[in-house]
Amino acid sequence: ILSDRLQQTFKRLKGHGKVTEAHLDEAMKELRLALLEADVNFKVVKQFTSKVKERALGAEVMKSLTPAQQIIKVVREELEALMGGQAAPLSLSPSPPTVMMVVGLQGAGKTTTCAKLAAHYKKQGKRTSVIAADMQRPAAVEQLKQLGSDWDFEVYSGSEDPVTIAKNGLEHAKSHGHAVVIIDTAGRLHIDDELMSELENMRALKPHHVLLVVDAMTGQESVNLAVAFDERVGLDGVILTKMDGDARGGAALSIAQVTGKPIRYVSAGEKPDSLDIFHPDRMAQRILG
Amino acid sequence: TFRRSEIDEDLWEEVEEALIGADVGVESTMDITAHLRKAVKTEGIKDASDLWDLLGQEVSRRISGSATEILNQEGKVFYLVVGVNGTGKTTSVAKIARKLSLSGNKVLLAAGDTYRAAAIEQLKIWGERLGVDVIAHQRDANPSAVLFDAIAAAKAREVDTLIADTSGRLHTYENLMGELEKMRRVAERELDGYADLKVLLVIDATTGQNGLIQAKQFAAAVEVDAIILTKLDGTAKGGIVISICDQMDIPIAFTGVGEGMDDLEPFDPALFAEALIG
Ligand SMILES: Nc1nc2c(ncn2[C@@H]2O[C@H](COP(=O)(O)OP(=O)(O)OP(=O)(O)O)[C@@H](O)[C@H]2O)c(=O)[nH]1
Ligand SMILES: Nc1nc2c(ncn2[C@@H]2O[C@H](COP(=O)(O)OP(=O)(O)OP(=O)(O)O)[C@@H](O)[C@H]2O)c(=O)[nH]1
Ligand SMILES: [Mg+2]
Ligand SMILES: [Mg+2]
Repeated sequence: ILSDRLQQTFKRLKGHGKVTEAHLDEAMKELRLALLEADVNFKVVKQFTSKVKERALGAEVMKSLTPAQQIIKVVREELEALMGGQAAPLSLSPSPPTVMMVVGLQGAGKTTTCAKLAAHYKKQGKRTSVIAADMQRPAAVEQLKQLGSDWDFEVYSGSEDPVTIAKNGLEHAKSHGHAVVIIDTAGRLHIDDELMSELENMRALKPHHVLLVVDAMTGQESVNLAVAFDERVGLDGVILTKMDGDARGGAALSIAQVTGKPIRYVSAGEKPDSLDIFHPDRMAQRILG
Repeated sequence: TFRRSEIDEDLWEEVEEALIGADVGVESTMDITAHLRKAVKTEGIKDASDLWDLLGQEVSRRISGSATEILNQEGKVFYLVVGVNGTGKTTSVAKIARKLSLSGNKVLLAAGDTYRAAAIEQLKIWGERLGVDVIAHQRDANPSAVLFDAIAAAKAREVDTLIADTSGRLHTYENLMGELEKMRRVAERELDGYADLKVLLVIDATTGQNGLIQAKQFAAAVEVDAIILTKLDGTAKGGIVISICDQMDIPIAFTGVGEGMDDLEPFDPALFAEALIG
């Protein structure tokens, strides 16, 4: 793991002598490898390691008797600062319903996440519905209906195009006094211009929160996909799924760095109670391995 | 192609970034660049475009395709399609059924995902679209029981190919991997020589280094015969398969290039390498 590798590096290089900038460069090489192995995007790694080196050139590392530990401390602080500092749940609008729109690539976990969010608010006593706006995947509407029946939330569906269904679903939610409405959208590629335009049109319905759902095992493309969704649709937050796997989750750092948008939740399972507030310190620990 | 024309340290950095950015991973990237540096020395290569060609060849020789074995099916085959959640298993089952039935095979599908909401319905819709029957039980039935019935039906109907969809599962769950092992054992026993059993692991091209761990864990549990690499119609390059092929010798059978039943292509190492290095 990184802390051991850094210990070895300093032991080998400086022995009992002073820490030099050359030693720091070696340490930054180790840091770079560790972050790349954790799926952090290579451009983000470059920026991040130069920031860490900049801080490490200060006395806390250079004059320390345990430079490896000091560097790890700096790395952890920088990771946590980048990924959002503190955990915060989604704000609810003072004039209901609060509208959440869930977007992302195919298979990321959007439908399941919509269902979990609905179950979560339902449990808090808030009347919640999910709009089944995926008209492309076979049995997508049926999937939400079954989850709605399993986990006790309402599902609004229709037969029109996704944007019309979303619009009608919002009106239905308003007239029925729902506190929260969640729009489940079809998975799509960020390079599919037509489907990204559809999302822009849905965004015109003014959701309070647009949430990008990202699979924790996503590799280097996390940057491209997050930037594309943010630029075209505009994101308010990110939800990281399948965290019950053993992917290191470097995509979290990449996305935080390039979009500046907060990771709001972490999904770690297929059951309704497996949605947790995102904790930057735990994520930092996981990325560092 | 490279942005620069001479082979210098900046170019080597460009090579590294092309590979890392394609999810090839640190270890395989270092191995590939080490091979290339040696080749440049021993063959006296001066031109960046020659290095580019060499890079493509180096990538291509580390991966192998096995689409022909599947497409030119000789005996009867039972395919067990496995992988982590959301990778495209159910859709890939439909695509393979499509290819095989177009070439005259009698195909039957088994709805082995009895867990997830609407998994059975999803496969049934594909079956209708394909004109292929689907053997299914109700939700929460024992998936091994579904395989049992599907194999019996396959034998009775003298089907050429039986393809079984399974539920997505993360390899971090011992009980789920155990369930998969049991499904394979039940299938082998029930097939009793009627058909060859092949396991296809579905890997999403957007997956980073975890793809290698997935391959190792699934191979350890049920032995993997070939990989289907999906969602290559996106921007991800799927470079993790280089590590998988390198370390585990598992060939890639097909690539998924879209959400329709015809969006499946036989894996071509040279084309894949070309697309990967960009
Ligand atoms: N283990 C685990 N599985 C998850 C998690 N989130 C979702 N899944 C599973 O991932 C698979 C895909 O989830 P979906 O909700 O269908 O994904 P989606 O983004 O709606 O997919 P499309 O609509 O096809 O784009 C399903 O098998 C889910 O049960 C998670 O946090 N952990
Ligand atoms: N763009 C693209 N999308 C794909 C491809 N293969 C599958 N998909 C989409 O990915 C999503 C998930 O596909 P599924 O077939 O449901 O995946 P799965 O592995 O069976 O999912 P679980 O059973 O929930 O684990 C769907 O929206 C598919 O349409 C592909 O090659 N390209
Ligand atoms: Mg969905
Ligand atoms: Mg499936």
